[in-house]
Amino acid sequence: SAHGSKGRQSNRSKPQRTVQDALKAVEAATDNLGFSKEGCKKHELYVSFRDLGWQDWIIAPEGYAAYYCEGECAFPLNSYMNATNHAIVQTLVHFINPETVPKPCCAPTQLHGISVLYFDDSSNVILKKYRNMVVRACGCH
Amino acid sequence: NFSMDNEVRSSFIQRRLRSQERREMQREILSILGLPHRPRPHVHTKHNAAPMFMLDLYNTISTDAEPHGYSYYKPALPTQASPMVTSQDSRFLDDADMVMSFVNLVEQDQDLLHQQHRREFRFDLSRIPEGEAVTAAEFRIYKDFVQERYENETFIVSIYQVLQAPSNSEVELLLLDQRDIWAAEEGWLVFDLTPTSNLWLVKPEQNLGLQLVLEDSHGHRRNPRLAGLVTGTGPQDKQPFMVAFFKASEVRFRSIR
Repeated sequence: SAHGSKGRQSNRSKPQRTVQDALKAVEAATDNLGFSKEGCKKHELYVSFRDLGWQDWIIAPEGYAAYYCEGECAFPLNSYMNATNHAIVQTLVHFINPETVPKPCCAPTQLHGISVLYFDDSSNVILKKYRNMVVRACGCH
Repeated sequence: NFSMDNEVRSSFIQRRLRSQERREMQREILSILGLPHRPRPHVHTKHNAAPMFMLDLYNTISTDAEPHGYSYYKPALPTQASPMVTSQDSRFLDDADMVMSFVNLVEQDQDLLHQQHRREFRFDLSRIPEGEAVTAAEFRIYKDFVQERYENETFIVSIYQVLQAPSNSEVELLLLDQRDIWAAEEGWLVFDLTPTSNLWLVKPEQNLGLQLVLEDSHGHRRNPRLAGLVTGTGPQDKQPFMVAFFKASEVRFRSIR
């Protein structure tokens, strides 16, 4: 339940039936609509230091593939990428109460770093590692 | 009644950024990179020794990262005669969050005017960001092949830390490292500067530079050029420089924007 106190007051068997009914309804609706939903996926996104006009001070890289996560975290979640247990539960609760509980979000689950090599104001050269700059994997949270 | 693909695409507005927006975006990315403003290097060439060495280090990291499944642009590299990155550098690199090279601030003419048998080097360590601790530091100088008549000779290269400014009185020196070299040798000589760099970071006023002294096998001081040491004049890709490896000693938070 999205509202904890109300959920605890209701009959224990009733929410169970409600979830099952909701799942059946969603399955039927999905089948009837007849389109495949674009699930949570990693998409191409290239950040170009050259386009920013920084090639006078950034030696390398010229840019890097950062990627981004986009797509719907829709039922059944386990057919998509890396859904957490909580995301699956949240999806079910969303069916029951879509106005209150949103669908889970498609977001990065693994990130990687990049290294940037650049000149400073004194023409010294700096090589620095930056964490969490590149999406390695996406998932539903 | 629309496809999900269209829904995804329509959430992104595709348009050209206005110049103000472009500047703000650049400012935000600079903030992520930990830079207060866009660097404006006054004199630089990517073919100097220090940038080339740093590019070698960069490529070492990039090569290591590839098997993990992500890749990014690798620039076309200038080729060089001998590899500059040693296995020890690779070990330092594994442990480092940041590596920084420093240009020699002593001008060639000034250096030649004062010294015939020793060379001075100075490096400005004041621009190191706070919270970075030096894990290793090196002074690197290139030794060229020398003329035939010295081919079988050996020399001793000594690196000293200057303890007292020359203008005050007699120069006080502290021996940091020493190396026996053959005249016929060619390549980069690497001297450890780790304790000295740490001292200079804590007490910048004691950063009075380094001195290099060359002696022949009879103990006589000689001009470093005689042994093929590239100290000031010479090719850009063989100029001496200092490099330091850093590890962040504290977690730094970005300011709220």
